Formats: sequence, C-alpha cells, structure tokens
Amino acid sequence: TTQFIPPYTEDCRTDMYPPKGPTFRSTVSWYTIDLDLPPHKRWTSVIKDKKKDLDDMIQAVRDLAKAFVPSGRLIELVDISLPLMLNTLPNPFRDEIKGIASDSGIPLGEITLFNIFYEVFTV
Amino acid sequence: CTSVVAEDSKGNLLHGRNLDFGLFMGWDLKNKSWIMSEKLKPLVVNLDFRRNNKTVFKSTNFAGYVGMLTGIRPHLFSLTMNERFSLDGGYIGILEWILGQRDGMWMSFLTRSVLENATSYENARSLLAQTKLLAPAYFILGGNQSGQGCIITRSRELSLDLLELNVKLGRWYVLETNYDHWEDPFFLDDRRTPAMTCMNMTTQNNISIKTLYDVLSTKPVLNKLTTYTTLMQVSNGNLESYIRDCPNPCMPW
Repeated sequence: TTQFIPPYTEDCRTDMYPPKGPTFRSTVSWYTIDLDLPPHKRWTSVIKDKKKDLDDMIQAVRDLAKAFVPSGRLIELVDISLPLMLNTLPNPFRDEIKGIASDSGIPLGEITLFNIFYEVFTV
Repeated sequence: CTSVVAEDSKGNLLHGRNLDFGLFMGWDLKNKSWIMSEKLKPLVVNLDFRRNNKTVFKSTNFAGYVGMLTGIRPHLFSLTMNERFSLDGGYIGILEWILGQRDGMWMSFLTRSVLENATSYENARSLLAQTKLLAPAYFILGGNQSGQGCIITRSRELSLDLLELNVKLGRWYVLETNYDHWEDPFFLDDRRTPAMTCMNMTTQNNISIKTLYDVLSTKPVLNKLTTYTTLMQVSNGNLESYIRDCPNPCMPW
C-alpha cells in the first residue's frame, strides 16, 4: 500500500533485467569518437544523427528562459556573452564545442550553455 | 542521481547509476513529466572513445555535451558523478572564471580528462580528490580489485571526505545520491534509504548487474527525473545503458 503514498516507495523490485516493461523506454545507440581526429570533427557523426533532438532540447531551454525573461534578453545575453567565454575554455573542449555548434547550426552561445549546465545548476 | 559501487563475493566490482536531471526546468502538466528530462532522453548516446583504433574509454553521454558524467576505462576504473548542491556553487566558480581567476577546472571536463588520461584507480582517485573545481560534486569511483570503490565528496577547493569500500567492516557497497553521506538526506528527497534497503536485501552473495538494475528500478530511486540507467563492470570493460520511464504514481524527484 505504501507505493500509492508519496514518495511511492515500492517493495524492492526483482526480475527487472533484462530491461522490459513500463520503466524501460529503449536501449541506447553506440557511436565512436575518434580521438585522432581534430577536435572540431570528432562529434560530426553523432550530431548528424541527433541534430533534431539537440535542437528540440535547446528550444526547451529557450522557452524556459523566455518564461523568466519574456523580452528574450536572457537568450540574447547567452548568444552574445557565452561565445566570448568559450574562447577561455581549455582545448580540446573549446574546439569540440565549436564543431558541435557548426555541425548542428545551433548558436555557439547556446551550445556552450548546455556544456556548462552543471556549474550553472549547482545552487 | 543515484550511484552505487558494489563488490560481489568473488571480488568483482560492479558500478551502476541513475542519472536524474531537470528538476524545476518546466513541468509538463499533460504528461506529468519534467520537460527537460524528457528532452534529454533522445539525446542519450553510448560513446566509444578510440585512439589508434583502440578503445581508450567508454561513456554514456548526451549528444552535444563534451564533458563526461558516466564512464568506464576498461580494466582500470569506472566513474560517475552526482550533483552536490551548495550555496558556494558553480555560479561563483563561473564568476571567478569570468573575472580571470582560472585555476579551477570545469567538473565534466575533469571527469573526461580523468577517463582519458588516468592510468590506474589510485591515479584517478587522486586527480578527482585534488584538482580544484569550479563547482562542488560527488565522484563515485570503482576499480578492478577488491576494495577499490569510493565516494569522493568535493567542495570547489577541497576533498571533504573519502568513503571507501571495506568488506572486512561489512561495507561491500558504497552508495551516493545527492547528499553528504555523513548527514541525513532532505526528508522530501530520501532515495538513499530505499536504495540501501534494497542493496541490503539483495546481499553481497547475490549482487550482480541484474540485481543492481533491480535496485535502480525501485521507486523512488527511479523517479520522474531519471533519464538513463547505466551498468558497468570494469573487469570485462562492459558498459550498458537504458533510457528509463517512471510510470505514475512516481515521485517528481
């Protein structure tokens, strides 16, 4: 009965593996990242496949930013200031991020924001 | 997030994690889910990082994110990180970085650098404990030999605590959610107690990739923020991951 009362603590699950049923959505695809390639070319095959999903996620970030600042100034600030900060990041990360922005067509500042999400959201 | 490193009765090290992300980043009333968590799920990829056509490390990651949150260096160590919330958080580190104080490292860049360059479990532990960071974090590290598993609790500057496996003391697993292990978790977000209850019920004799997945599938360890589950075994270099859903009723975090 406790599983119907928050925090919905269940009896310990058993026989869930191999993954199946309503808690399992899908398996995960494999990609190779060739570290011998120049950093800006390493992510091209991943981004080629995931461009639309990446765009959808970034759009959700834009929508969230607009909910807080309806004028759109927050995203403008991201697009203007974060590319400047990107140039201070160490390589190969800097060039990989630039390559991802170039391959996806998503503004550099927004891809940079995604890559520093952790530091932004630890408060 | 919930991360576990466990040692089975034969001395094999197993490492599992649920990655939870997207709290307060938009709630979808219709689907009763977090917007950001749902948008991240299609971006989950497994990556095989190769040099000279040989695997250096493997990772579960988000497409477009160059840092690492989950990874394995086959036959050497496995590594996950969990978010550590603090008022002295990453935004202060970012501000310092902008103002020109750049002696700290971005968290996910450090984990990637460790996965790419560390030559042993001890080397990885030392780098994760000693490198100055821009944001606090928990690093959960597993090795390839009995006793090699630990939780490193980090502030931006210091390693605050190191909790290691100690089978002789009965500590055959270490488990981290998003709270310092020496303090009680926030009462509205206690995933530690159910996870530890299930680990204790499983017992060391029965722990395996299969039963670790069972533990990570039990609510509220599995919750609306859970994006993926990854299971790793350093001895055979295996990494497998699964995109997750948490059907109602399910905790939002």
